[in-house]
Amino acid sequence: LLIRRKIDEALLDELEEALIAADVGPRLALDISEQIRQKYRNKEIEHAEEILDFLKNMLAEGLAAETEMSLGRNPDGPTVILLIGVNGTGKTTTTAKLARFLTDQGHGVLLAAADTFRAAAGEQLDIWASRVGVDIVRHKDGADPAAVVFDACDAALARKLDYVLVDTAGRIHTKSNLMQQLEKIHRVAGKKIAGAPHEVLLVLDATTGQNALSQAKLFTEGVGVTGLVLTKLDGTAKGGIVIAINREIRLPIKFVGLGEKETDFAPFDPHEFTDALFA
Amino acid sequence: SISDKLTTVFRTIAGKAKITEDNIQEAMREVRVALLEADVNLQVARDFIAGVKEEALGEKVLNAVNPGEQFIKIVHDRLVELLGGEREEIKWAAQGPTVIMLCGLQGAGKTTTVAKLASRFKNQNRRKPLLVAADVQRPAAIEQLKILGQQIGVPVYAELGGDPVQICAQALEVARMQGADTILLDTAGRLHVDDALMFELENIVARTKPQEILFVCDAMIGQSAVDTAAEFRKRLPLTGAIMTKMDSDARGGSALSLREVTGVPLKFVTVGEKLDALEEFHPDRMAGRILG
Ligand SMILES: Nc1nc2c(ncn2[C@@H]2O[C@H](COP(=O)(O)OP(=O)(O)OP(=O)(O)O)[C@@H](O)[C@H]2O)c(=O)[nH]1
Ligand SMILES: Nc1nc2c(ncn2[C@@H]2O[C@H](COP(=O)(O)OP(=O)(O)OP(=O)(O)O)[C@@H](O)[C@H]2O)c(=O)[nH]1
Ligand SMILES: [Mg+2]
Ligand SMILES: [Mg+2]
Repeated sequence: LLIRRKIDEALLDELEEALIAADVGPRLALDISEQIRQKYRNKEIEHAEEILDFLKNMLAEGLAAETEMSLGRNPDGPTVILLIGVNGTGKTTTTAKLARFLTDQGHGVLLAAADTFRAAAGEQLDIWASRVGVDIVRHKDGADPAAVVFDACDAALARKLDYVLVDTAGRIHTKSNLMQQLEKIHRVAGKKIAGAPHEVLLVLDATTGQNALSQAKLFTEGVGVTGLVLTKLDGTAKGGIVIAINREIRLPIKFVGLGEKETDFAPFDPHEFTDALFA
Repeated sequence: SISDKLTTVFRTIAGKAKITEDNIQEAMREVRVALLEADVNLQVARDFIAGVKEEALGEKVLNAVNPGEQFIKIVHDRLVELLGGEREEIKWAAQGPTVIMLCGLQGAGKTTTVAKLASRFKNQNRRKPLLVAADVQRPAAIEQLKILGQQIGVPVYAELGGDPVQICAQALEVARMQGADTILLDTAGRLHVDDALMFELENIVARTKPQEILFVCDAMIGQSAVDTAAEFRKRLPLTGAIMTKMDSDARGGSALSLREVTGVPLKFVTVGEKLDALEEFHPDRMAGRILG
């Protein structure tokens, strides 16, 4: 009995370290390993060999619970989706991937180039629009992003399209003027199309560490987030920070980015994700 | 904050400070958590804590009026020492042009940073830079660098399509013709586990023999910073690193991991999207930021 107990203490330490290495964070990693220890003591877990599977399941269920995995949908017209996030996380590329995903399903999609600030942002999205084969609304550099969104919604209504995907400029979540700009985009969309935006996706880089918590909190406070996209999961980072986010705010993870091509994109699968976490 | 936590650790019910083996251990645990929450890599944090343990059990803490404060000072000073050392500037070539290559993961801030460097070298170091757009893969990457080059008055060498290795090699010739003495290579973002693309970087290095190979790292990167940096260091003779997006509230613990794992110094940090948002790296400021 003593030997068996010794094995799982070492195993529990290993699991805690794996969680930390996956960016779950030290306090939550300890919490989780404590939970597992309790379950083992209460005989909810019978054998040491079952611990890993139990843990994976527990985490997957946590991510799947309350998860509305499908995209928000407007029953009365174009569905407006905002893509937001910190600089360089993959918003523009994700906009293209989402456009491809939706057109593959037979939907009509329009892109709104609402990053009117960064060098060649409009050109970048323009190239993606032609690659994916969808319309795009662009204004001059320095134009008001909200005006781009307004025009894009108009165009989508006129052309009877199903989705407007709004690519916004990267921004640091602690900069209140930039968060206000985002809030204005949100408001203007809502004025143009009832209920818009019907989905606000926070694009998170899977390599991000504990700062993702601050990002999730402030973007949610600033403009409201309805779902996450976790990009760059094709690297070695596990993206475990979403488990920490999940404990604090219920933000369903809707999609994952798996590379730089427009097809490197998939709906989020909680069990696949937790399997990879301990791989 | 960590200082508050440590003050609590060393305080007794009577409000007076007391040192025991136990609360030293507890203090170490608190520091470890602070480092991990700041995104310092697990192994690096462990080694770091082991490194301060001896000093923590020594005279300074044991005889201190405020041991919590003294403890923090030991940790802080040790961090500064590990992060800093001598301030290293760019290794300018003694003769001929200086080649500086930027590399790193996707979206780290390379293109924006390479333009900031060009602007600094032109205005502060009186250099005559040439920017080289060696990212032929990302949509409008060349356009992005051209626009930035225009904004700072620095020429950009680019070829539409073509091979990054050839482009960089050709850039040396172009620089010679233009009389440019500083050649800055902007490369495409890539994964450290992408063998073909890492090999491409090795080839660029072989053809252009850069004086500086700078690893560009996002301040918000987490635990995977160690694997990433180690692989880049394994394949390339890195000479320095640049940490970007330090205008965010990311603690930047990867700075310590970077230094410990690659041995290269952090030469600059970037603090915003504008082209003048480039600063020298200050180890003491970074230490304070990591400790929160
Ligand atoms: N490996 C990998 N790279 C990705 C992924 N998603 C995006 N990228 C790359 O990350 C880099 C940044 O992508 P962008 O789409 O420009 O990111 P962004 O968030 O729009 O950037 P800003 O608008 O400047 O804030 C590009 O090199 C993309 O190809 C992914 O899932 N995997
Ligand atoms: N706030 C802030 N944004 C930055 C900083 N450095 C770069 N950025 C932004 O980060 C985003 C990505 O920058 P890029 O220069 O395109 O990154 P990159 O490494 O060249 O990207 P790839 O070529 O796709 O790998 C852009 O939105 C930049 O404006 C910084 O120090 N602070
Ligand atoms: Mg973008
Ligand atoms: Mg670039």
